[in-house]
Amino acid sequence: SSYTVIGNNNIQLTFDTNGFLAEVTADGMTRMISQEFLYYEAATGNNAEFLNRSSGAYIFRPDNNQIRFATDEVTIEVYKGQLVQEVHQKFNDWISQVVRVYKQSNHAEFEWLVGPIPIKDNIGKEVISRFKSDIKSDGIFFTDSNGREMLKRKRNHRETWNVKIHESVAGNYYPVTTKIALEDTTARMAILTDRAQGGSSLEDGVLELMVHRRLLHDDAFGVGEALNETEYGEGLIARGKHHLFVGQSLQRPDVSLKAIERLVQLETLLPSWKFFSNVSYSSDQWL
Amino acid sequence: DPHLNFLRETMGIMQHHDAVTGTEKQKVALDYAKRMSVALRACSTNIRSVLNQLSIASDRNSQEPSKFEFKTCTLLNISSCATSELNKRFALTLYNPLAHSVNEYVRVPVKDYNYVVIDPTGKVLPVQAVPVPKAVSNMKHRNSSAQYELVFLASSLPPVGYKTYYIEKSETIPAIGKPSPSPKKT
Repeated sequence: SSYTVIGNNNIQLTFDTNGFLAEVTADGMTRMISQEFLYYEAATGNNAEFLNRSSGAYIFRPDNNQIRFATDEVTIEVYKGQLVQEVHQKFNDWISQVVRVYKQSNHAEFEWLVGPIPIKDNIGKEVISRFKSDIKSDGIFFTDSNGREMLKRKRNHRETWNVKIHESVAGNYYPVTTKIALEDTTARMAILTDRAQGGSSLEDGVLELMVHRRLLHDDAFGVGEALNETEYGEGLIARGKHHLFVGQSLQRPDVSLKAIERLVQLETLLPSWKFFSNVSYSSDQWL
Repeated sequence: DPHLNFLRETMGIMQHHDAVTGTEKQKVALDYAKRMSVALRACSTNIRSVLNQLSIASDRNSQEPSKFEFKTCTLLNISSCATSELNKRFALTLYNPLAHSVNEYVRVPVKDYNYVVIDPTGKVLPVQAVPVPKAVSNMKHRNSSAQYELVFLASSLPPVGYKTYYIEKSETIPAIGKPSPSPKKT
């Protein structure tokens, strides 16, 4: 087959001939799941009236919800070994990612690397990683509250008042501290983050998380400067991880996907502390 | 205590809403990062003395106290660590902060691809070397010689406890040879 498959007995990921993730097989089922990077173009209000403020440190506001694809073809390199299988993806000059599945894992790890975000066109950019699936989530998704309780979210809706959404994208973004998820009667997709990010589900079956942003205008909420972080005079480069879980949504007495997600969340957010020591002994002496 | 108090005070500053949300000015953000790194570095002496005491206590018949350095590498997130890159042999101590035993796949940045990892019982563990992604190794300001990440499974790390692994460059080339990408699909 011209498709690339990585994985183990618990989860397999299939990449299509353009290098994009196309399918995930896990928990006894195969779902169409794709992942790509896109970026919103940032709004630059004139900050005079309250309404048309720029996208900035306090505000996320895409310009007319303009969203651009990072690329339409990904170059990939595949490494397979006895402990881990990896697909190294290059989306463009400033977005790349490693998708890996360890031998005994039940989830996939997406280690993204974004930046320096180019601004030669004088347009601020807000980069998202978007996972699309065929799960019929019916406008409902879940985001965590500080790593604990999962809060139910419904697109273009608020629980406690009749909301009028002026910003169809930003008005549906919520804080994600560790997890965002959606499900239907058969399948569930959850993504764990390694840091707080903005996230949403703007279409059924779709989850998106904002991984990096570079803005050129202050949003007049007090900081008095644009969110344009630089390192050595260039835009900041950010690197992080998303963990993708896919499985059956029905609650089973023996094991629930949510319980597995919870355990991995703890172990990825509180990994072991690593200490290195020079050693002059041989291994026998060391033992 | 002076070190720990310094970290406590620094974490106190980090409760400011700007530090939590990232709405501070760029220079303030850099100051926060600097305070955190100074405080964590100060506390690495605490960690070192605790781990040395523990390792002496655990190794009763040791004559001289084993003075390990227990250095932390804060650039592991860009696959960079001087100790593991520049030494042919080194020890890696993993401290598990959770209240239950965990298995963790560990990734260590190294210069080459043929290494041996020995666990505390003397067992040689299966390892795999994976190239550092090109986009990472091409990052301009990442001055690291690591071309690979050495992967091994640290199993049953004790709750609120630690395990030390011995890692050494081996003269023999692994049977699977130098890691190379699978053939491109047409």
